[in-house]
Amino acid sequence: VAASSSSSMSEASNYIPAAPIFLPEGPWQQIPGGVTAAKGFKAAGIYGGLRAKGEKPDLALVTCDVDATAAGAFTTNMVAAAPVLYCKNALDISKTARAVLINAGQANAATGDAGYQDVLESAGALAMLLKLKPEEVLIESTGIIGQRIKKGALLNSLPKLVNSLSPSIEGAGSAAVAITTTDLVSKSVAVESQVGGTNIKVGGMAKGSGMIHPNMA
Amino acid sequence: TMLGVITTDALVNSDVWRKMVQISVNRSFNQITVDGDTSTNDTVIALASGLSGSISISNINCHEAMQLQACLDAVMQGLAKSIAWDGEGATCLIEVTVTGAESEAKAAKIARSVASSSLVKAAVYGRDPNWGRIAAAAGYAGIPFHQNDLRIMLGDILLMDNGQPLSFDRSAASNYLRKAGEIHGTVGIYISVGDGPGSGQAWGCDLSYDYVKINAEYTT
Repeated sequence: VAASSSSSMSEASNYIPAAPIFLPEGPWQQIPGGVTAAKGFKAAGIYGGLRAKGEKPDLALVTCDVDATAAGAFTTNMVAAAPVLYCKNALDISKTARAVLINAGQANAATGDAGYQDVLESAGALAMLLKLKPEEVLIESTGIIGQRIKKGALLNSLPKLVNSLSPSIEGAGSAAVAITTTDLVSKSVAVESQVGGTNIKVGGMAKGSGMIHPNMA
Repeated sequence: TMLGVITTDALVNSDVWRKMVQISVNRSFNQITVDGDTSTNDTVIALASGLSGSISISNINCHEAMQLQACLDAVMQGLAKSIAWDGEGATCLIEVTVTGAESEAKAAKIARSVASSSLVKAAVYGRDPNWGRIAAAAGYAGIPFHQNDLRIMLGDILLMDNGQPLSFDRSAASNYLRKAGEIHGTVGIYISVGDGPGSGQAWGCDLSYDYVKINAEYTT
């Protein structure tokens, strides 16, 4: 199973090309890996049947082996999506988090209480699978405004998603592809540097191509 | 919509980490624009595992915090620029650098005003070195400056100085834009508004017909 999941990870991570990354100059060097470069992190991206069209991976997960100090910045748009409201609440409750689940295809915005319940149910199901507290699971969604997530497909995909988790470069790459919508390229980068004489790594992934004028706080 | 997940194995306490992440977001994702529309879903989540074994950072003004902040800024700016580079229909990334403002925040606001201007974006797509639109967008950013201090460069071509347009090699300036478009490269717009200490950057992309086509068909 491990062999097949790593080949599907590498397939997923190459589904679309990677963006050129314009890193500023500084006392760091770029290393491969994205969100899995730093110690303790795993990631995965699979096709969960969430997209309206095509079979590009559309469900991603990033986990930490330990309680990670957590921070968030969120849109200040008054019409905030359900996952935004949920994450703000979760970060008010807990200073740490262990997982970020991201779906692409539906924004789960302007979906009212039902949309919020979908987020709670998704976070709860993943927390149970990973043996975590629900507020240690954070959620991001992107896609069509007004549409609820395809909850059945998402919940059914969670076991496969969890089994696909990997600390590898492909794990990070597949997650970076799975979070995209109209992006033509995936965005993922990591650097290694020193803090107080100790080697540390900082990595990340992002998506975005249209409806882009962030004012996050 | 933009989404991001940032990870590090540095050891940092929650209050400091949350301040750092907001500072980096303000220097990166909050400084990009493709179409001026702020999404309902924009989110960045940042997790610090502490597994690197580094000392615990509990004061945002210590040297170690500044080292981590610099790395965080770099990763978020790298990702933010790749989002602007991949703007729908874009043929080039636009990087606006403003110097000489009273503060970083004021310089950043002017920079994003220019990067957001549909007229500037259309001029870049049209390979038109339109200094007037750049000057106007800097002027309506809501940040006071003496217009006679305004200096504008496109790449290394000086278009405006002391608030006045200069005669410049128009075809060279237009070729600079054309070349950037051909390789999906970067157009640099450099603006000085005085001699203050504040500098800031913003990133956007040119406005092409494809943007309209893509968004006329991508219905909600």
